Amino acid sequence: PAFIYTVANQKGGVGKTTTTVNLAAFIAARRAKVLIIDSDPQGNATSSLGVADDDGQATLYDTLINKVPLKDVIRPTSRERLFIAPAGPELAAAEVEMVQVMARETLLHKALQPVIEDYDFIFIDTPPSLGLLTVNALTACNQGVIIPVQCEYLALEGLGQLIHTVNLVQENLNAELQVAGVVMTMYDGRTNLAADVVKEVKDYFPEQLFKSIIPRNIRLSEAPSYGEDILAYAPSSTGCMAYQKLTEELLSRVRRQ
Amino acid sequence: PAFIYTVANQKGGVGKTTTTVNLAAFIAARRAKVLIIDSDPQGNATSSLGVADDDGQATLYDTLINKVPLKDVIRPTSRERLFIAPAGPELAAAEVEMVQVMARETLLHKALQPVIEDYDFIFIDTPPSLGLLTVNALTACNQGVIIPVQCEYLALEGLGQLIHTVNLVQENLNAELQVAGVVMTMYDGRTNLAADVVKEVKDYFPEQLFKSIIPRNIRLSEAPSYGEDILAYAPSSTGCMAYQKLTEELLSRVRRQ
Ligand SMILES: Nc1ncnc2c1ncn2[C@@H]1O[C@H](COP(=O)(O)OP(=O)(O)OP(=O)(O)O)[C@@H](O)[C@H]1O
Ligand SMILES: Nc1ncnc2c1ncn2[C@@H]1O[C@H](COP(=O)(O)OP(=O)(O)OP(=O)(O)O)[C@@H](O)[C@H]1O
Ligand SMILES: [Mg+2]
Ligand SMILES: [Mg+2]
Repeated sequence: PAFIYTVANQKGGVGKTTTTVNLAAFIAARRAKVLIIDSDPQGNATSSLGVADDDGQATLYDTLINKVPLKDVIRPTSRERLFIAPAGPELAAAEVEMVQVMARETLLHKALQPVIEDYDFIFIDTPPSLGLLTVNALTACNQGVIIPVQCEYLALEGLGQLIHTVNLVQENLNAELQVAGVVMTMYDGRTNLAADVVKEVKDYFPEQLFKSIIPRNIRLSEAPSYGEDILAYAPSSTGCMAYQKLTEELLSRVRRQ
Repeated sequence: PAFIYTVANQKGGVGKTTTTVNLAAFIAARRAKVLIIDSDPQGNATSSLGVADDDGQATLYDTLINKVPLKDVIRPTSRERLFIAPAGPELAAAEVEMVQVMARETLLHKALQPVIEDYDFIFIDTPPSLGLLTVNALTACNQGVIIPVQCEYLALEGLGQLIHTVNLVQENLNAELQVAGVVMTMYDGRTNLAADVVKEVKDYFPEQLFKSIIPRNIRLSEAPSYGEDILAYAPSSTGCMAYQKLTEELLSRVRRQ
């Protein structure tokens, strides 16, 4: 069955989508079959890979709320062996609609079961919140959660709340849940602030912090406008090389079932 | 009564808190009395002004859920004439707890009524979502919503959903709601991407786009680590001058009651 990771952090704009898309792309490039689940109503992972979400086809909302099988929602992307279950704008309504549903936190986990033998890796992108969509993602993963942390002071604030939610899910919904890794993003070497933040995060997560640090690199923010991952768009950029190293580190930490 | 603005955009990390804190600071510096409402459970506006949220005192959660009067929650900040109703971590629970409450979208609006004569301006910071906390803020403002838009491709995606929510609130909860202004943030002149994004936003919001563009400026991200606004921390920085110009523009658009 697939190795399933969730990428989460309720702080906004820290690189969740960028990390999801590029880890998935590097692993697909290594001949594995990879699926991205876009559970963020903004649909940034969907549009980053050039996949339309407004053509009337079924999206993740239909799987969670209308019981449409996930395999009828999954689409190919421009990268070989990389697929996506797209988010659509209607997903924003799912948070409220799921509140009344029995075992609402397990809807995504259940929806994934019929497809986990079809993929080697699954990455779940999440919205910047700790609501039901993110809780569903934390419940569904079997390798744990990857936490991108921006190298900014304000990004330190919410880590306690995030870990609190991870612990609650681990105790009540997914005993296997752990912090698979913490990755520093948008590192700008020209300031002391970034180095100070890295040091704080290292003290907070000594075991889980990845050695690979993602630098601030304009190519990473340009790639989505072409519907490409960084490996396709700018293979010799510092952003690309950093995500390549991160992929190697992640693969070295995989927990065999 | 006070001029009340909400600062909102469900896209994460676009500068909502930075814009809230610094507009409020500049206006307080002009001898007006200003209140910030921190309705983001992360509490970034609270910590940006050096205000503790873990000392057991009442926070916005207590006002929304336990009917504690707002005036018993409001605290002074290090800047004269600038006050804040702090968010605490328990505010994350408010979104779910409010779902069952009668007229849940109007809780903040009602909580503000007893204090609106005490302030000249009120700014409401919101979390990166279109949930009940943000809907409460959109219902409570009387001057409209200020929308920060990061100069990045992915920041364009969600504007349609945001405007859709603004229109729904305007039709059902707050007839006065309008887009008070759109401000471009983290502009990096070294890339074409930023200029392209500004052009797209200008086409989308021809009337409401502020002329002042906030450049990417490290001083803005350092200031919160000292608990200061940009005017106190780095008065001659490009970030400070941009927020000063933005304040002038905002004041020129105030709708007299
Ligand atoms: N290392 C980087 N260098 C430069 N820009 C980056 C980097 N990583 C991400 N970006 C850009 O920064 C913005 C925020 O990143 P991204 O959208 O991946 O964050 P997110 O955490 O998924 O945001 P949200 O909380 O809204 O879901 C995007 O415009 C993205 O293109
Ligand atoms: N113009 C700027 N130049 C450089 N850094 C900035 C600028 N504006 C904001 N920042 C920094 O970028 C990060 C994101 O900004 P901020 O937290 O204000 O966004 P937000 O929209 O409130 O985020 P969230 O969606 O998590 O609430 C913060 O670390 C902030 O200090
Ligand atoms: Mg994202
Ligand atoms: Mg904020």
